[in-house]
Amino acid sequence: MNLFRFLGDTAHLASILVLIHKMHTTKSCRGISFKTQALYVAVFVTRYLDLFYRWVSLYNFFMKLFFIGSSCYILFLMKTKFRPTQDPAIDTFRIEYLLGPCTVIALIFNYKFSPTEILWSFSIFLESVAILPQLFLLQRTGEAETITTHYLAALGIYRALYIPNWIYRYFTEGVVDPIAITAGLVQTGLYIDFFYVYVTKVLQGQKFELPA
Amino acid sequence: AADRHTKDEL
Repeated sequence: MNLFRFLGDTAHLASILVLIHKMHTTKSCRGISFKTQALYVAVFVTRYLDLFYRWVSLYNFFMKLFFIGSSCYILFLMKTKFRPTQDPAIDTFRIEYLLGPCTVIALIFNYKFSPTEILWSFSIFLESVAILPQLFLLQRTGEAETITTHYLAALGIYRALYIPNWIYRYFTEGVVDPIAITAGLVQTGLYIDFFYVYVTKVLQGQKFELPA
Repeated sequence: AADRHTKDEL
């Protein structure tokens, strides 16, 4: 564990708490892509199957439980309590275009051709693009509630912090994970446009609005 | 590099 990874995980944790907080305070999941949230459940469940056979640490164990539990809770809220505030008509990204290629790539790029390793690879690739339905929804509506942008910013910071973490690990432990690094760079790259608007508008106290 | 990966990240 190093500071970059710990702060990254903290940002990830914070992003989820911000999202749940947004839903409870505004009594709405408006502006949130159900598809992205469902993809995150798939990501966590396929990646953390190792809960059953690999012990890493108490920290790792509880974080995994939290990510699986909280992502399922978010889906549950979106399908029950806040269902009327959800608009499937604007959440139209075709997730087949993500699931298909991620499956193929996971079958090609994995550390061992075994079910759990392939699922692990799949989860890494899927996480890198899982935010796309959300960014697509944002693009379609052209604006977002400030709290939703804080959620996205925290997620982006989490991804960004994993990059110095890998650099640090390479120099201190000699650990290199080509699959995680490649997917991680792609994932971080997807946030660049968002961050530009977030920094130039939201952090200056303006509303998040995309230029027409 | 595969075996040097520790799978301890979230």
